[in-house]
Amino acid sequence: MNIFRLIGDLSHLAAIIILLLKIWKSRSCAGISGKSQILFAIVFTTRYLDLLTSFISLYNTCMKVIYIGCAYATVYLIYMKFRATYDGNHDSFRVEFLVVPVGGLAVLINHDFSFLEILWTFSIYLESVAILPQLFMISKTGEAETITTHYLFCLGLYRALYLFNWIWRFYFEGFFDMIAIVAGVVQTVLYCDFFYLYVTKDGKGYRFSI
Amino acid sequence: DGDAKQKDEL
Repeated sequence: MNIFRLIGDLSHLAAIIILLLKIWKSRSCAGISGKSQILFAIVFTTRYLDLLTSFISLYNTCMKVIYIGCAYATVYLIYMKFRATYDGNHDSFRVEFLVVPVGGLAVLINHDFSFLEILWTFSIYLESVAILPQLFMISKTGEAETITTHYLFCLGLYRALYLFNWIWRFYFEGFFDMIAIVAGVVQTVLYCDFFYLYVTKDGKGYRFSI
Repeated sequence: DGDAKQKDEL
């Protein structure tokens, strides 16, 4: 564990909690892409199946359980409890154009052709593009609530910090995982446009198109 | 290669 990974995990946890609380307190999921949240729930489910097969640490297990729990709770709030506030017309990204290619790629390019490893690879590739429906929705509506931009900032920051974590681990431990690194770079690059808008226009309230 | 080590990252 290093500082980049710790802060990255906490930033990821913050993003997940911010979104869940925002929906719960405002009793509305307006402006939130339910499709992205479903993709994140799939990412966590396919990546954390090793919860059933191996114990790494209390921290690792707790975080995985929290991530999975919050992801499904968020999907539940969007599609069940507050479904009247779900803006389905603007959440129109064709996720099958993400899931199918990602699935194919996971079968073709992976570290080991085993069930758990292919699922893990699928979750890594899927996570790198899972935010696209949300960014697409914001570009269609042309606006985002401030709390939603904080959610996106924390979410984008987490994987950016993981990039530093991988540099750290390569330098100090000689460890690197090319699949995770390449997907992490793609994931972070997708946020760059948003990061620029978030930093340059934060606080004044803004309408922006990605 | 990659899968030898435990996947200790989230």
